Amino acid sequence: PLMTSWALWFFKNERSRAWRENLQMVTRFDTVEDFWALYNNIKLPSKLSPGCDYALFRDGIEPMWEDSSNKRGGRWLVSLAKQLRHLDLDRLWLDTMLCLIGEGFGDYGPDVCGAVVNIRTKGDKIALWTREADSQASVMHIGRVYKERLGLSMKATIGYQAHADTATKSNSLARNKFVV
Amino acid sequence: GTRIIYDRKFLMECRNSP
Repeated sequence: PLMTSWALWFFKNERSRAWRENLQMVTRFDTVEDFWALYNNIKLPSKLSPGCDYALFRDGIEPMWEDSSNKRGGRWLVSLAKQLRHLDLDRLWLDTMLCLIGEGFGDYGPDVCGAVVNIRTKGDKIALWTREADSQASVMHIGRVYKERLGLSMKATIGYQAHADTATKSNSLARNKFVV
Repeated sequence: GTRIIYDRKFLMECRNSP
């Protein structure tokens, strides 16, 4: 059994439909076996079309800023250079999911809401969403553990942006509130 | 309550178990 139930969501960008209609919950699971049964039967992120997302969130939290668990939160963002899609994307997304379902963030684990992988032509992104952007100790602990679990270089940095800041920036990236 | 925590090694081993 897992600590909590999780839901996998899939987003496919079809411009004729509203954003929310393009977001579908695939399934829920609450055991390690059911996680692997799901993982072994869906496409890897690197095989998805540009414009698609997967999101894995605690059951009951929708993968959008507006959800009450997300609206005060933010995300640790890992931006991948285009050439990394074939090298690192699938492993980084799997390790992100294993951190989530294994509750790898210690006492701050409940502050982790979920994660999203965006497949984009200009560069893929993986983001870990947390509940309270102002909880510095929690956000920093989660960021340090996450960076280590992904095996990112000491020289690399990842930034944390509050959703409230991201939501008001349509094109350029929101400022980093924290960096590890 | 009790926290259920699994490390990467355990989770990966579960993938391959029958």
